Amino acid sequence: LPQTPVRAAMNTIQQLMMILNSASDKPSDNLISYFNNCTVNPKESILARVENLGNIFKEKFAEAVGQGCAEIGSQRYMLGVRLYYRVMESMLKSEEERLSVHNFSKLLNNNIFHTSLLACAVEVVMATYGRNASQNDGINTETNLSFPWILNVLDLKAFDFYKVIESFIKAEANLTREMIKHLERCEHRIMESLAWQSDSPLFDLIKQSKDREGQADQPEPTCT
Amino acid sequence: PQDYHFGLEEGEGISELFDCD
Repeated sequence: LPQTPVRAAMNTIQQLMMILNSASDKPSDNLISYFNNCTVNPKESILARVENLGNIFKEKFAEAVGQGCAEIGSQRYMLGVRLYYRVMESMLKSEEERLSVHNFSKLLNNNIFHTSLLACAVEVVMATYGRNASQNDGINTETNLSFPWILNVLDLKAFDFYKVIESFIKAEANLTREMIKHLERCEHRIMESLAWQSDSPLFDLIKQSKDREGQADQPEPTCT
Repeated sequence: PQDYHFGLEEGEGISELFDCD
């Protein structure tokens, strides 16, 4: 059948649903074993963070779209959580092979890593559903939930979100071309503007690398 | 995905990016 924008969107939604229908809302046995291998078991903090951020997300979603759509926000968030656990497991498997490491205590107890990964997973779900207004379950298309809305909701710096994107794409082989293109556009937008906001961790990184190179240079103030 | 431009170098992964290597 000829590909139309609506059909492409439907394919994306169906593809995402295929991936996530079999995924779990909770960490898999494989993930639990990675957690158990950690010096500090991160399981409770991961579950607590998913719940806390979920409450914030649902509240912001309902504020943005309308209280009548709170349940839709909840469903979107849970799809994001399923994708989050699925990609986390895939990432750990590849890191295990790459680094020959089994103890991921530092990474799995890193709050920014988890928030970035979860934000990326939820962004994929939001972009998938946002792509086709008619599929928005009646959501008012005027409400702009597109990127970088998720960064503000989860109080995440754009540069930290940026750091997870490429590994996310590598870890989830079933992302559609549209989804990968969307994440790439996010990357470009972050690098072209969002990462250069005055409170961005990118400036710390630049300073650290300059200090390492022995150049005590001050990052230029951002132009207003 | 052939048309995504991978930029991470050899030996760079999620652990290094989040300073957890």
